[in-house]
Amino acid sequence: MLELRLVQGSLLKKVLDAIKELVKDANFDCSTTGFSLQAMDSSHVALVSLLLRAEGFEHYRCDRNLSMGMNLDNMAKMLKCSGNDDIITIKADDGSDSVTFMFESPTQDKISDFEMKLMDIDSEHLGIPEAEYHAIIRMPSAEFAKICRDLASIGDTVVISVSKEGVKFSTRGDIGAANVVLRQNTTVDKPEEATIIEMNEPVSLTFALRYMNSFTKATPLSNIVTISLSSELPVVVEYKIAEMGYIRFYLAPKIEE
Amino acid sequence: GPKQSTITRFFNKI
Repeated sequence: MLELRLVQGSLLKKVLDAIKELVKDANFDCSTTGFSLQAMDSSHVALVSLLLRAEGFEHYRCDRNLSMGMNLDNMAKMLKCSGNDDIITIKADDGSDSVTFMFESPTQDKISDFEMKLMDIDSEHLGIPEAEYHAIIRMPSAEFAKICRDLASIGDTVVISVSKEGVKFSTRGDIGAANVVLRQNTTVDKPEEATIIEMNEPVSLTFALRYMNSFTKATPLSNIVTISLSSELPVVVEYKIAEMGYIRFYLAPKIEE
Repeated sequence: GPKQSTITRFFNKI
């Protein structure tokens, strides 16, 4: 038996909006730790890892580990039927081939339930090694989204370079080229407006902007994004989900063969 | 130009 009650139901809608462009079908795993998901896009270029910790739910009951295969477009369709302030409860019986989303209005005067069929998904689970990153950039998520959007209008790939001078986002395309340099800036009114660049070693990596832009669909989840770079590894773009967990996107670099 | 690598090149199946 599974019963997860999330008072801030809109969070779940935002999570779905953040990943449904990248991944079509995925297994949601439920354990005593929390509600999680790991999935790759169909080309195996990007991976998303989501964790909503059990403590973040008002009520969390998961009698045994359960993996529920869902089509994310269908799940998003169902969640769209909830009100923005609704409490969402996810329910499933052991061995059931469906999951139920229950929506309660804040004043309890409207209660709906939507049942969705589950599906069998053959998915590989990958071990993500602990890593020492050459550089970690913490910046306003809206600024990162703007840079990715702006550069994608010029080129298809972005080179992200971190040096003593700051972090540079560069692209090149048929109509020209663009460079955006950000310097560390901690003299801001609010901590979430700061740009913090932690560099252990200079690093420069090339990525497909299409994926970066897809990751920025998570912007409504957090004011801050953290970008971790290492020359040997996929970049990690992380959005923290307030008091609940995180959504992390991993993107494999473009490599000179 | 540089070629797109895949996630499975870096992370192993468990």
